[in-house]
Amino acid sequence: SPPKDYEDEVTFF
Amino acid sequence: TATLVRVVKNANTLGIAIEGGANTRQPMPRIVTIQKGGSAHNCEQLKVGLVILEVNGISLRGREHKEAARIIAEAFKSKEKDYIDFLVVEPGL
Repeated sequence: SPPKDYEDEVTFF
Repeated sequence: TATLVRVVKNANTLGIAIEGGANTRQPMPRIVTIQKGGSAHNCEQLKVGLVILEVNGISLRGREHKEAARIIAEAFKSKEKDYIDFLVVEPGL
């Protein structure tokens, strides 16, 4: 699959 | 040059946010936020922009965002240790 848009992938801890 | 940073779990939250992971434009997880009052902020050594290479000796290389996030979340939740060791690097050096 093509690279994802990493801005969508943010996780807070 | 990678640096080992020990974050003691001295607050209710770790207090960081990460972006990236394998198969994204940011292949290694990168710190995008440090929240005041969290354990990471208290330790004064983690900074926005640092890339996380390892968590308690577990390499994050090749791990997608959700998997890297799970490893960090479990390290914080675990009662086994009262700290988390992060191996971090400043990108572009």
